[in-house]
Amino acid sequence: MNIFRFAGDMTHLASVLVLLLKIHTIKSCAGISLKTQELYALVFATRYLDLFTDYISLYNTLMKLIFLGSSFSIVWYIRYHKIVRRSYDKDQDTFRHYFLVLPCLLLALLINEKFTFREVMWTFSLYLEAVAILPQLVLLQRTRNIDNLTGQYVFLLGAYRALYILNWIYRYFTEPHYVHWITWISGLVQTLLYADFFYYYFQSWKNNVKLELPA
Amino acid sequence: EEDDDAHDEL
Repeated sequence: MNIFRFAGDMTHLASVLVLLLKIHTIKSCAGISLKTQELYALVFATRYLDLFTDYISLYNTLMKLIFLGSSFSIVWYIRYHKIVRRSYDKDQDTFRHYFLVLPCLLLALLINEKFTFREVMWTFSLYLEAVAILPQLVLLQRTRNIDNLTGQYVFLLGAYRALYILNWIYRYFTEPHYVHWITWISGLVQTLLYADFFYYYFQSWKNNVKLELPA
Repeated sequence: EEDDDAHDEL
């Protein structure tokens, strides 16, 4: 494992921890899109089907369990926790899941590396992860008041994706036969979706003002 | 050739 991949995983882990911290200690999920969180839970559930059939490393297994556990518990908190759920911006978080899920499923059935159940599910999870942040970005744009933790959460998620691109470039030059167009293109699309957010995030950081996305 | 190296990523 190279440094970019490890840093990417750690950034991903940090993003989840920031979100759990916000929900658990402040008992608030204001500004967090339940739609995006449900999509992530679906992403991990379909991607990690190999959890019990293929062993790669202890690190790999532990991280998979952490991402599965955290994504489902975040969904549980927002949906059912009696205090947390009150802060959920339900009326603002109106993005429809199936606009994303159905096209991703169709695309995975059509474009995949191997037409097997597991490979199609894996590919579906890549496509879905690429667009799963959209409900969150829409919600951020609607929310006039983005708190620091929510901003950091989205920033860390974007940073994780950018680091994965560096990881692929590194692997391409250091490992023979390492060519994965589907992973790369969906990963690139995913990272580009953060470009706008990054721009305003750095602006607010540079000028030391509160993060706000233009309508 | 068994090509599983993308599946070692998370």
